[in-house]
Amino acid sequence: HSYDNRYAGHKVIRLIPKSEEEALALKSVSHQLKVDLWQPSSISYVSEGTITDVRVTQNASRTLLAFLQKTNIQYKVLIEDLQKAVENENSVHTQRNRR
Amino acid sequence: SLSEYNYEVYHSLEDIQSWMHYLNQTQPSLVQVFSIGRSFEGRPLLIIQLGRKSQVYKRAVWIDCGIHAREWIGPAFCQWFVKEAILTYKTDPAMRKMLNHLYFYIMPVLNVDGYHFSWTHDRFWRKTRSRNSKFRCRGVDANRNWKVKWCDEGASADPCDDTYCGPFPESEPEVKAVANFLRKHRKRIRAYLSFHAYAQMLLYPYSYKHATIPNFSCVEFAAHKAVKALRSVHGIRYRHGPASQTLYVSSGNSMDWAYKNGIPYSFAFELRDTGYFGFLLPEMLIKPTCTETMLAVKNITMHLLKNCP
Repeated sequence: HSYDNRYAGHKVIRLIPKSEEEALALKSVSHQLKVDLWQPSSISYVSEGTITDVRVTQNASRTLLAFLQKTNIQYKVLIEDLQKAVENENSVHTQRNRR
Repeated sequence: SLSEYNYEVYHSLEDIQSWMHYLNQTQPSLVQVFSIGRSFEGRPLLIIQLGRKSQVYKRAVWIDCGIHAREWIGPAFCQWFVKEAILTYKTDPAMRKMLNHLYFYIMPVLNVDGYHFSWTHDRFWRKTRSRNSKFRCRGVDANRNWKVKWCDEGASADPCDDTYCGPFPESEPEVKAVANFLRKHRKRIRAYLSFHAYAQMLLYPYSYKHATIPNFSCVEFAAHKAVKALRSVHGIRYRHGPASQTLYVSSGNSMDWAYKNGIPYSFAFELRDTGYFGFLLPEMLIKPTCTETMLAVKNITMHLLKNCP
């Protein structure tokens, strides 16, 4: 596995806060869960309507998804299995070369 | 040969630098590769001067890729651009005109340490790999480290943040080396193009404030034509406009710095996609992404040569 399988269970989730209250809640939970922000580049940019993509570990994803469902914040799982996506990025030829 | 190198896969830093040295040896009439310094970890910072060699004064266009380590489609495009330019020099009148009248200074990987780290350890690393004994976290955001409203809105003073601006402007040797080169050649360099991912946007200054640049009409028209040309290839839509409005306000970035330092036409591309793959754009999408972007870059360059003061 690429990168020693370190991305197994990781997900990339898209969040779109519908209000400033939701944005504040997202900022707080993102900080707590130490998400990797894919876009925007800084959590300070997140406000109402901001398309926010975060990468979370397996454990963090359970907590985050539960939080989003509880607070009814709109979300979509962009990448369900990040390890698979990392491996699919490269062709078989490139993977062989990397190994 | 030039055509045997695979431009439709992502390459390690070592491969990219070997390819550059190979070009230097085999394409002497159009290519000269040189180093502008060393990275924090001691790697050479290599630039390709691309264009017909001439004793006559020539204006130039600067292109850099790989400021952010995990945005691999950037370096892939820089390599594609060089390949296309060389291969079509004799057959494409527009390319021939560009390479005869201009030099392109292309830096396929600006953040060499970060790119290598993302290749070998952490695919989603963004920053440089500099270390400061005072802090437990490594790296500086190489696109927040330029001296233009440094460490203001959109940048962080926390070394552990991904948008860390650094201990002072141009603290990163990579940023310092490029800044020095651009300062030295700023009278010749007419355009600055920087390649990032992902958002599908073509941006121009300002990023650090909400204001209109003095040469707005020429820049906006160039951007408008470029995204129209880009869309004509595969139907992919790019938004365009001032970075502060189209994306968000961020201070200390290279595009604003280049503009402030006298390079009149400064752009940043955010390449494919818009989030389906994000940073993990599959290799099979390298060709369509680079083909459409190539047309946009040619369009901008030709427009600036012909229509802008």
